[in-house]
Amino acid sequence: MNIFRLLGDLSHLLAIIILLLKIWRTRSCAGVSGKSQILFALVFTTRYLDLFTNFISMYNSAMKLIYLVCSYATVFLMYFKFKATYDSNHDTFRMEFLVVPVGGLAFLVNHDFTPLEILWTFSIYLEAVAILPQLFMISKTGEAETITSHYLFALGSYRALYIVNWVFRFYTEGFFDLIAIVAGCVQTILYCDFFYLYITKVLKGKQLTLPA
Amino acid sequence: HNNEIIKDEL
Repeated sequence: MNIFRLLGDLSHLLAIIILLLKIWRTRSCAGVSGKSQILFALVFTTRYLDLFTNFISMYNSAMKLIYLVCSYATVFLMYFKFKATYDSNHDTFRMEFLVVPVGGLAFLVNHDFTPLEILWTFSIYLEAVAILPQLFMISKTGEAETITSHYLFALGSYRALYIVNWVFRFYTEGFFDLIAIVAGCVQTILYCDFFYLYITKVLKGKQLTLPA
Repeated sequence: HNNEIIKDEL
């Protein structure tokens, strides 16, 4: 464990908590893409299948459980409890356009052709593009609530910090996982224009609006 | 081989 990965995990945890609290406290999931949340729940499900078979540390197991519980709780709130506030008219990105190519790629490009490894690879590739429905929804509505932009900033920062962690681990341990690194770079690049808007607008107290 | 490396990252 290094400080970059710890900060990355905490940023990820913060993002998940921010979103869950936003939906719970405002009793509304307006402006939030349910499809992205379903994809994230799928990412954690396919990545943490070794939760009970491969104990790393209390921290590792606790975080995996928290991510799983919070992501499913968010999906539940959005599609059941606060379904009336779910903006399905703007959340129209076709998830199959992501899941199918990512599933095929996981079969073709992986470290080991075993079920657990292919599912892990699938989760890595899927996580890289899982935010697209959310970014697409914001581009359609042309704006995002400030709390949603904080959620996205924390979520985008997590994988950016993981990239720093991978550089650090490469130079200190000689460890690197090309699949995770390439997917992590793609994932972070997708946030770039949002990062720009967040820093130039939200941090100046303005509403996050996309140029129409 | 890569899968010997324990996946310790979240």
